[in-house]
Amino acid sequence: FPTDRKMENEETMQLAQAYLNQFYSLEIEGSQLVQSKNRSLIDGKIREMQAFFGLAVTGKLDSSTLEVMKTPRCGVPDVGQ
Amino acid sequence: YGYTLPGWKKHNLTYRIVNYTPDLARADVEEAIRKGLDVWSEVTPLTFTKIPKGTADIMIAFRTRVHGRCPRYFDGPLGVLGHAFPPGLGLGGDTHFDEDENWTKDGPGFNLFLVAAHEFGHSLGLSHSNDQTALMFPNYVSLDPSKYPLSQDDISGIQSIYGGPPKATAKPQGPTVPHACDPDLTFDAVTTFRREVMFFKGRHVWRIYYDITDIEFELISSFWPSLPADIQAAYENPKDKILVFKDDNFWMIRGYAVLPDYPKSIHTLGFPRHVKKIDAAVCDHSTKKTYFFVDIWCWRYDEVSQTMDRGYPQRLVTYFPRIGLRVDAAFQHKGFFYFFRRAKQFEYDPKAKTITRMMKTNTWFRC
Repeated sequence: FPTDRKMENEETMQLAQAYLNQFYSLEIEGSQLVQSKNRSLIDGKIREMQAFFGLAVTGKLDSSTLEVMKTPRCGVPDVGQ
Repeated sequence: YGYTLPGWKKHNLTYRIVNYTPDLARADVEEAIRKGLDVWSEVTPLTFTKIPKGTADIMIAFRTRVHGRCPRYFDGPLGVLGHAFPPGLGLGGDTHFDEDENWTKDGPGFNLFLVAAHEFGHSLGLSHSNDQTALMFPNYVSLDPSKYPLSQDDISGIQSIYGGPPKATAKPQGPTVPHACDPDLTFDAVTTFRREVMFFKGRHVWRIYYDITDIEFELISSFWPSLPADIQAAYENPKDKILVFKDDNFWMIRGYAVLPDYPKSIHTLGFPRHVKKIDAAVCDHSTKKTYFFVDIWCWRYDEVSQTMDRGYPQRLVTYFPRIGLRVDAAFQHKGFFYFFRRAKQFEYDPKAKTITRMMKTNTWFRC
């Protein structure tokens, strides 16, 4: 069902955004997500995170990237304390 | 390893466990914390001393969600497990664990020792490493807790801030691991413990049994994680408890557990404020009197009334003639006192008030 997939994508994006905010100093609020300049900002942060964890650097929220984001971890940011 | 932040300006740090998770026994929490700090003190010049109250360099607490003035927050089960702050005043060095997690010593759940060791890396100035074998890798990795947790990456990172351990402790089998048959062996403290005698030296303790030939050599922290190293005096009181002294604190031990609410101040025993530490102590179980040796002075404590006897202190040289000005350690066995002063041991008959034998300190180790 398209609406389910849309919701799923939104949840995935929110998870990624919260993760990148907390650990990669993204500093973007939910409502600003849709703006194009922020999209590229998020892609950049996703790449930074993927590079850090030794994943394929795609800038996309693929399954392995999401799996890492869901893994229990330390609350200290990976960049710029 | 990632970037590092300025480390602590001093090497002797204090820590305090502010509260305890109900998931584990109190002793298990203390052991996990102690081992988590030992991981770093073994590869740096840093030392960590536990304090029971007041402000420590590293304040350790279990919290949930948004907590106090902490700028970070927890998120319920899973997700974020803990966080810590780099060296500095106030929150600097402090470590928080998410109480909503299931903390374990072994088995399912999150191993407190492993998470603590990781967070203490932050408390000392390390950031995250992208080396997946490193302790400072951000994601929780369920390691075998008995496996050595530091990778070379972690060691290089922490030593880039503080350097390596002082030369004396650099070699694994060097002088810091004392040798039982070293002819110049001295002891920090000696005490009986039921049918054993325990000889304390630095971070280690030898245990001998009256009726068995073998000798055990262990880390003090393996029995009593909350005890510091380099204790200064110890004795067994008539109530099957050991009292251990360091600086102006003493701990009371029953069996293999340090009693809660310790350490306490030595001044609660009746010592005046100017007494800052105890050099040695021995209890005469026939008279229920305990002798405390403080520099050249000897104090006497009545174990029945639990008060300091009047007419003390007296000079050690007058009360125990020919032992010498000071003693390092003492214990009682079969009615005799055994005094240790540097590399000499004196067997002393308290009734006849005479030295019956002079020996090397390690005669008990059958070298």
